[in-house]
Amino acid sequence: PHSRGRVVSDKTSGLLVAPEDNISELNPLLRLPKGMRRGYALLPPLLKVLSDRGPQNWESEAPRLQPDSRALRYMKRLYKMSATKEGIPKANKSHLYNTVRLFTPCSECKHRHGDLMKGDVHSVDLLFNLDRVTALEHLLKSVLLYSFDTSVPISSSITCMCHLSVKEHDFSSQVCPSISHAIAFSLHFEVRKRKWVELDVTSFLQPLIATKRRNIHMAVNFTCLMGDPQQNTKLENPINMALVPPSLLLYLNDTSEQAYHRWNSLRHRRKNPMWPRQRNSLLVDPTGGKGKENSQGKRASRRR
Amino acid sequence: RDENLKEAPATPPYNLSEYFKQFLFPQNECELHNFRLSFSQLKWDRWIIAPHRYSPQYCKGDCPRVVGHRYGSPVHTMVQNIIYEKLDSTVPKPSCVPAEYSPLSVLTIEPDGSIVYKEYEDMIATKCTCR
Repeated sequence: PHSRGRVVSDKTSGLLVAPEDNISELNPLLRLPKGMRRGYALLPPLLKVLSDRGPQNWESEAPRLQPDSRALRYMKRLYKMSATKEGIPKANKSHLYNTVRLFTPCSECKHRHGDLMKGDVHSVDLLFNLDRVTALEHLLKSVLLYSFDTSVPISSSITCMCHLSVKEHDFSSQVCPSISHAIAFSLHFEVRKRKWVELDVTSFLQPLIATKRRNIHMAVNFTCLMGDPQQNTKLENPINMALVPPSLLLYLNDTSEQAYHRWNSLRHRRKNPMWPRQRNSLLVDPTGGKGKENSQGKRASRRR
Repeated sequence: RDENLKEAPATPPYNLSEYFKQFLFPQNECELHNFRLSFSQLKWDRWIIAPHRYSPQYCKGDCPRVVGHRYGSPVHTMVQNIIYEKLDSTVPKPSCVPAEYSPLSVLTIEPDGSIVYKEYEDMIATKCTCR
């Protein structure tokens, strides 16, 4: 099909839709009834690859940007937690999301501020490009993902103050972007073996992502000290650690037909008495975190 | 059936159960077949990070003339068989197709270097039917 006629991508859903005028050239099998064609997905995203990338032009494809190895490691771990060895989404996971996207800040920014990362006060400028998020992917949760290097002693108690601000590009003045809104919070955590810290910035980024903003420009000031104010230990000797600029993690619910809708299959199970009943409460954490659902899940499994 | 038995004296008695089984379980009937591929075979492993293996399975086999509840086929399937046999043989017989699927989680690298975990619907055939 890619040799016959030009196919355009549908901006709203990001999927391929053949233009009206040469629909007649498409293979009759691929043509949808007239009423359904407008803005509707002809092919699911994975199959879109089949139509874009036939074996003969695989070699000619433009090289992909390689992701950061830490980010890759984090996503592989998330995959193992969310899917079985055969690649099937884990049934007992009550998470609402069916899509998770990890963005690393654009390389120019990283490069420009690389040397700022040493010392105890970290100020970093982050620009995330969210072009890949489609119109049918709805935000459930957004997290800034920090990874520490090995110089920080394990199981040390660290308190960090984080000042986050979003920058708006005011095109009238080319000199510098203005700050639209800012947030400051303090974060206490124990550095564990895994050396990842997730900063939940959902409420902070929600208005931006809801307005389908494609570029998110943030400034993050990060100061970390050893100790835990709640344990009345004195905050002392700021930590001199190298912080890799954080990645942005978006937990999304894709409402397109090709995406797996856990609730549909659960409803289907409920209709079909052959399948064991499962009690799921809609009030669970979108990422399936600990909480009362788990104990319910356990009770249900025990009863089963 | 008695003639058949008579005709097959050469079958040694000890695999009689095998002999009878072919009548209980018809051969080549519609059923789910295993099929397993790895994305490296398709040279897709550059951008599909997980899973390494994917078992889509497939359905193959003959559809019996009278499709009963065994396949969960709708009544229309029998009607189609009657149309094929009695009215118009250009109308195809019912086909052996997947009836149920399970989803698949895929971890991919996007062209811009971002990483996406997505759960896709209906990616693995788990049950077959005739319709």
